[in-house]
Amino acid sequence: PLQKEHQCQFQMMEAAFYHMPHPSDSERLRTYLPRNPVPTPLYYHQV
Amino acid sequence: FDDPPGLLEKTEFLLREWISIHYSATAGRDPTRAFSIFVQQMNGHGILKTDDLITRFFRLSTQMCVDLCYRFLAEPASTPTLIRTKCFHTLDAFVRLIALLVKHSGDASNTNTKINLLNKVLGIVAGVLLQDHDNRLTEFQQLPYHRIFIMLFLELNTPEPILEAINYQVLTAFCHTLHILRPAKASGFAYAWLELVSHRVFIGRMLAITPQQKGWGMYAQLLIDLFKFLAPFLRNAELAKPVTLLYKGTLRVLLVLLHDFPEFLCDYHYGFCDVIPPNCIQMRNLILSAFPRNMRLPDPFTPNLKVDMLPEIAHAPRVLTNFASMIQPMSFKKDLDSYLKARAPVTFLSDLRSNLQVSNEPGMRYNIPLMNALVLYVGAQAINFIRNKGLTPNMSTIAHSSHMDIFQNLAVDLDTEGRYLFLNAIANQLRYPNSHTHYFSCTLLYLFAEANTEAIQEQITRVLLERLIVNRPHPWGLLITFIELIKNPTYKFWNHEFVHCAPEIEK
Amino acid sequence: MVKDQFGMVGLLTFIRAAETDPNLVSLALGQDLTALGLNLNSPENLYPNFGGPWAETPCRPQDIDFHVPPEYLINATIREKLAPVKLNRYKDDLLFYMFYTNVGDVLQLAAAAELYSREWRYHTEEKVWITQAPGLGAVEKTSTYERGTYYFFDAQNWRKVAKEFHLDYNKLEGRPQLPSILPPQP
Repeated sequence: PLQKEHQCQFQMMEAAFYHMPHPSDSERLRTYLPRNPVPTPLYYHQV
Repeated sequence: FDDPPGLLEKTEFLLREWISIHYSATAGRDPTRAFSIFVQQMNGHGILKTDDLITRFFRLSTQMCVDLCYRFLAEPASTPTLIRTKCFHTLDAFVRLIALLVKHSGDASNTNTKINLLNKVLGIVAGVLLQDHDNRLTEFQQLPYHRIFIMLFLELNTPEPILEAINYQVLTAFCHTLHILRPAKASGFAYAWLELVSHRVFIGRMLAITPQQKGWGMYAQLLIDLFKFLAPFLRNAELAKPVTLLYKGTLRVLLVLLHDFPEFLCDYHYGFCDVIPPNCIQMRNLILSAFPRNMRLPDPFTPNLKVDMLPEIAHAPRVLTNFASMIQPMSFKKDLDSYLKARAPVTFLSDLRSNLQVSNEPGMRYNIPLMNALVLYVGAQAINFIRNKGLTPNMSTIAHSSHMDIFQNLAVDLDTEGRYLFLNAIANQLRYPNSHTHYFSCTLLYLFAEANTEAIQEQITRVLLERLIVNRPHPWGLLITFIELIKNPTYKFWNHEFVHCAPEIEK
Repeated sequence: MVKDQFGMVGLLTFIRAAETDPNLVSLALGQDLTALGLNLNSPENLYPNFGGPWAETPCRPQDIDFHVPPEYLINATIREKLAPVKLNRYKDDLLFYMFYTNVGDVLQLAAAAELYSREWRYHTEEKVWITQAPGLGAVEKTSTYERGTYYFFDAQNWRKVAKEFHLDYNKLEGRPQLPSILPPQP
């Protein structure tokens, strides 16, 4: 069974789960061509 | 506390001043000149006069940057891209100021000033994060801190002579900070923390570029921090989505390490398996499957593979954890050594189980790290003992020794939970061809052959089988042991009822 | 046989439970580690373009910041002086470059839309862009398909190549739709 401390840890992790880091958080700000991730059709190249 | 009057206003003024300088055209052309002008302004306001004032300046600045981000994050109808652009506009300037102060403080030869300042700033940011984490609880946001740490790390790892000269201390400072902010301490920062630890530049610096593998030990400690945090959630098997995401992210990082730095996983496998829960089979297999890149593994399915003829089989693997020191208390270690040497005191065997048992709570009855350390220590001693007699470990030379007394006693005397953990400790040594893999493979087969109850044989089979039915990768030593067990008629494996207890098992 | 969870029955119970409870699978039977977006057979090291623990794909070239002299960086102050990105002013090969290097980004869609407006069509199975080859029209045309020689853009050799195609109209992508709310340029 999860101890109390683990339940608190889980709550904090769960909250963070809803605002995950973006890939651009680790990249220099690109003022000219910023990353704008959008879902593209699966039949387009994904890599 | 006790900030001198007016310091907050001065700090805010200077921070605004720096941001406009940072984005000005002159800074674009000549960053160092712009910086030196600003340092004079800081001096003019007496900020650099004492250590205490510098500390207060950085704490207040960090606080201001963080508060600004929370305000942007709270703005309604703003897109993540826009929020980030606004936050990073300020944070990146603040980071640049820190990086320039670290680079240019003290004179070029005196690196201590630089490193002391870096440790101070990292400690301040970590302190602000932990306080924020404890105050805001589930409203805590990792974004500002993640940005400060990663951009500062990247700035301080640009290939410039001044920075290359202090790179190892920079890495050490970041590892200390990440250990302070380990997921068990700042669970709301766990995802950002893993991003930082697994960032391509961080991995490159810690595991590839830093000479003599000097970063390996620190990196291993960070992974152990991660496994320790995940353990209670993974032990529950029912993974909630936030845990699944972190677990899957961990698998990705381990796959990169397995592919690029298998020797790192080989060297630290023991410490990792000590903290990974026993039911986390695939992740443990991934670590145990690592083998040195210059080694060619013979196909485990080669008919009549003569394992003891392989050249590497006689070499002891590097185990960088001091597992002998983990056998506590000292009195127990003393009795152990005395029993190994002279098979006395005889009570050592009958007391063994009570030394290993820590509670009566099902699933938590045994001291797993002690069990693991005992098994590896006794095994390593056994190999030396056999070698010193000019022999090599095999099914006959490992028998009838004080070492095997201990293993057989554990197999017979422990309850099913204890025996499961004991057999796991042995199976954790079945890796690439080396003397430990060979000895423990023989030991497992010997325990199977000499078992006085079928339960022992059933649990040996269980421990091996659960490691084999998971998706790849599978450690080489595990495969050759199981193949020997099911193919060699000596073990009469297929005669046992537990092999036919269900179609899936038999298959 | 051993009655508790530490024997064969314990393992069997877990295996059977995992068949119905997907949350259990990740630990009981593990997952296919080759499906996590890492090329585990790559002869090169993976870490230099590792996209991070949550990334399904490696970093793209433009995601990796290399250390360049500060003058090379587009300073925010000259940002306004640079011409805005206008795809209809670029030649086809730049559009193809943007399409192939900005996977999963609005730029890929924007490049696709501009190519479409220049009478290129994306074949959703062949996964290539195709256009009429002047003077080499269709030799056969029906309401559902046409056959003949067309140009396709060969991204490996980065040039237009003439080739025979049997074009099912329903395999040609319609006009690419750009997302309604284009995130505002910062």
